[in-house]
Amino acid sequence: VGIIGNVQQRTAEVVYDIGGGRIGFSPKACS
Amino acid sequence: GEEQFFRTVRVDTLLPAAVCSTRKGFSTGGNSLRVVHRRGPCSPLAGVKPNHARTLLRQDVLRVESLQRRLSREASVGGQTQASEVALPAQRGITFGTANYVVTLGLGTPGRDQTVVFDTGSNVCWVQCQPCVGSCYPQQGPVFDPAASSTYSNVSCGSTACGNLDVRGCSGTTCLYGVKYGDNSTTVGFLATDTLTLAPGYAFPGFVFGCGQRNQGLFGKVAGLVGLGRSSFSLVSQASQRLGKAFSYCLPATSSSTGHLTIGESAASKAASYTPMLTDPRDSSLYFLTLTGISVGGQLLPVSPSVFQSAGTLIDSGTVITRLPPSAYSALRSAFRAAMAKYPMAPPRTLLDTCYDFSNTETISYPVVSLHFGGGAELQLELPGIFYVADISQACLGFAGNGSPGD
Repeated sequence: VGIIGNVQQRTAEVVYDIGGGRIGFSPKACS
Repeated sequence: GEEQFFRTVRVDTLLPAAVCSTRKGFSTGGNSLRVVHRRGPCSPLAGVKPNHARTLLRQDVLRVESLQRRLSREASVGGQTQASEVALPAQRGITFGTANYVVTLGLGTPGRDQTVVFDTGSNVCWVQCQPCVGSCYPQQGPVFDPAASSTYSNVSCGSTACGNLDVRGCSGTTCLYGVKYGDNSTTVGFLATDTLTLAPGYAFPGFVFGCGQRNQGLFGKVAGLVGLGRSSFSLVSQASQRLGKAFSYCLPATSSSTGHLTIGESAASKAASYTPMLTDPRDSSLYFLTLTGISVGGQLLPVSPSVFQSAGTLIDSGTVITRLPPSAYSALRSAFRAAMAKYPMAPPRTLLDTCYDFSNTETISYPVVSLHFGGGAELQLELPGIFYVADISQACLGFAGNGSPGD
């Protein structure tokens, strides 16, 4: 498989909405 | 167009600072925990400067091999044993290796702080436990003592929780758990319940975890691990009744800064751009999504979406370097090298083959890299999401190719 690693995740808040069945990226939320 | 898709930064911002810089305006109260890199100056684990090439990247290779093995149809599966010792499967280790981000939470009554790694690729939560019948590795701070907690209980062998473990055994009527990680680290002990506290007012009585009595391997000085996978044992599953079935995190941009892990909904969730979360029957506890394309400097790479979709894509908090299908990585590398052509290249660093020597440059201009996902979600990467920098003379593109298109 391809894998999105944590270097690439360092620039956005990553949201795991398991109940809603979706993964989100919020680019400005961490700065 | 160029201004929008290229950024210019000072080279000295590529490296972490020697001292910890806590993000302003962030509270660790409520359902949010402070996240730090376990080897950086913000870590409570007496930060040790990481040796990137020899340790982190090699452990990352082990982790990815472990993930690929875990998803291989040939993987053997551990089962129940009635022996007094849990028999760990010989071939199938779940991932651990480079899960380098740690949080501190409370366990027991009264609560004792435990600094643990968190990992979306793991499910079972565990800490080292007294009396360490087999062995405990040296950790930072005292090992959790069940005898000092008024709310601690062992889980019985006939319970549903024990039956749901992948690897289990019984010692009399007490349930034993076992986990073998992809780097051959292991933990074995009693399955137990106690009160887990994220923060004052956020306590979870009856939290199921492993009370590790024989713990060996590459755990560093952490007290244990908190799994954030999709099985019933993970922290997010166990907290879901109260906080909802969601979590989010901001990983620190460098090892000298801080981030957060929020269990339940966060304010950011409303502003996020979403892609469907997929389940792969090869391992339903991992988080899969659909990667459809990559752009470099605003230009979409000439790679068919089917290249990404033939083997699938998962997102993992513990893997360091993003792995791509070989042809997709080749296209990314070509486009990135073309955009960075004015800078001298440096030798490759383990699995990273596109590295630059910025030691004679004050500022650099780099192309923005974006990942495109099914449903239209986009993750636009900035500097910390593009470069893996161990040394200013060897700053590398933080992507790598898989060995074969089917990996």
